[in-house]
Amino acid sequence: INPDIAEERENAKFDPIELTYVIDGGKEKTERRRFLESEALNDPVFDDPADIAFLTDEQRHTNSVRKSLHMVRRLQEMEITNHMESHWFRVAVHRSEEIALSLHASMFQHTVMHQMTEEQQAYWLRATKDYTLLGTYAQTELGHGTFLRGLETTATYDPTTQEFEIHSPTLTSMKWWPGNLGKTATHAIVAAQLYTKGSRMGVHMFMVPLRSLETHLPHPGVELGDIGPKLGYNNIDNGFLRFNHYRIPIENMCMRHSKVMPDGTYVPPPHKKISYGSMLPIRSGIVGNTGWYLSKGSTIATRYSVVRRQSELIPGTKEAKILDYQSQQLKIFPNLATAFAFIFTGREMMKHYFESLAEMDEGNYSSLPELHATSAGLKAFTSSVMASGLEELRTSCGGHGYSKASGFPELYGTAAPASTYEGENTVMFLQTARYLMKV
Amino acid sequence: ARQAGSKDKLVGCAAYLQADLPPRCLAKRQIDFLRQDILVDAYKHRAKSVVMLAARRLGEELKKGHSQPIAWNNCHMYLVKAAMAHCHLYCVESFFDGVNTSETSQPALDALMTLCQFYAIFGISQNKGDLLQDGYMNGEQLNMLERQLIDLLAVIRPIAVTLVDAFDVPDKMLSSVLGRYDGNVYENLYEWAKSSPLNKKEVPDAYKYIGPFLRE
Repeated sequence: INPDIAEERENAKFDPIELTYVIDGGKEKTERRRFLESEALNDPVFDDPADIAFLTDEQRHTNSVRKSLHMVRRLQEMEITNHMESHWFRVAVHRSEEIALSLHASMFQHTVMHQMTEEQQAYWLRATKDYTLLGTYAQTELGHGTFLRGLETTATYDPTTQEFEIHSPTLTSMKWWPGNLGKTATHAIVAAQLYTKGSRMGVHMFMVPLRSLETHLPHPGVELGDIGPKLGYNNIDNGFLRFNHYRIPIENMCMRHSKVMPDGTYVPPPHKKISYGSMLPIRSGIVGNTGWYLSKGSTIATRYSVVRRQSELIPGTKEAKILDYQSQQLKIFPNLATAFAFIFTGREMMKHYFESLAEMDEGNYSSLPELHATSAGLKAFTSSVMASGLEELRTSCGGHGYSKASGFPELYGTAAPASTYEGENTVMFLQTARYLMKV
Repeated sequence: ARQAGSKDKLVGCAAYLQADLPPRCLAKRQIDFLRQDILVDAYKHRAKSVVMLAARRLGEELKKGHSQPIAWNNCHMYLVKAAMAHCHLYCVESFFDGVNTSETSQPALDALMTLCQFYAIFGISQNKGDLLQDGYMNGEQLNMLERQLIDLLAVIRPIAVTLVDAFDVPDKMLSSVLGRYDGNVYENLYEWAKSSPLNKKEVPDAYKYIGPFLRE
């Protein structure tokens, strides 16, 4: 142990594990998290072939998929179904990288559970939970993001064959960005404009098979590919998808809230924003995650700042630990405090979400507008504060913060997309403002 | 904002829009800025005033004859600020609630409360213009607030490493040579650099360009 950091711990006023219990929500949870992390960190199959900084993007993708599939098997063997426990294990498996196949276990599965009927779930939920298919969630298009009503992909119902024809009518209607869409996923929940009996009924969700489960080749009428290198997420094949008059059976429309009858008659949902429901848990979850990203950045910057010495604080003495400089404290401590603030806020947000979800399952949608506005605004607020905070923490490490050895480039690349995915932040703020003006 | 002006009682996270808040910040001494009620009231006041300001600006735009979408677009600056202030308040209240309901030792609880106070004070300092603009706080109070901010730095400094250790992130998950738990940074930076693929050969492939260039 470096004596400068050992000295800090010797002078501690409390045992850090006490706060760890608070952060995790109790001693038992900390012990369970540590157990699951050790299962992942001590399993040699989860070791990377080299430091990921030295791997190519293709090597990282292959390695990431390899680890993810072993992770699925281990989760099944350990019979882990609890969302939080599963999350702890997934994070430990992927370490500083984005979790591969994360959309399968989150938005894809969430849509199956909350937007499909019980009859539909009888097949799709089992397939999803058993991983006999690999799913993703295809909403964003090349020319359209947060404004869902602007999506161009069409799903036109044909009552003569009782099929939907899924089509990408323009270049800008190509699905663009979904995680693991390019080369890995076999199925996608696709957001498309529903047309039936010649009328447009708005955006609805469809379960669409993309690749053969035997050969992994795309089905005829489906064009798939990777969108190329990005600022971060370079272990993930974020993809593009273009349909050419591709047909799926009527049963593949998510029909829990709105329906298309075999003759083409449309039955509307009880609440117009109900189909946006899959966004809510993700946005709510982002809030707490921003706290975790800041906690990592604060950990790196604080520990390094008691090892790094620079200049004489008092002339003629040893170079001072840089954390003793007030300017350094002003860079790090606000972000350290913010990490705790966002962890607590994320917990509150998830509590709010689960309470509202329980009400909605009982048919009470009164809390939906507030939940929608709160999750949108908090997602935007926390992710924008986090992104600028990580940059400040990086610069607090001087030149070494620029090296990939610091962990900051990967951390920032993995954390920063939260400012633009699941709704670009300014648009999210304006959605919250709309609610505030109404109330 | 629309409902707040009516007799309908607001519930949930926007209830503060109808709350009776002190018209001026009640802090008289520097230490008052450690009080939860004074800090949270400042955030409520800021959120309420910027939300209501946005609503007024929107109303003015509508009175000019603009359609709702154009009026909305002309108020983006106020609206985004209103949403941010609302969310900032939510975070401050959640942090205080989280600390107040935490069960742990007194020193750990004190540390957590210090961080919470620091978070709230820092946020006010960063957004002081909103609180000065309508006279909710005055210059003297802001001086006291910022002196309290500086004093808290000295409280956090000795426990900073303990606080980040509490996040309990194993080295393999942190993936940072600088943030190693053992603090052995420099020797491991050197080892990490040596493992770079560029260091596999003493003479790099790029020498096919360097050599002829130097010989020219």
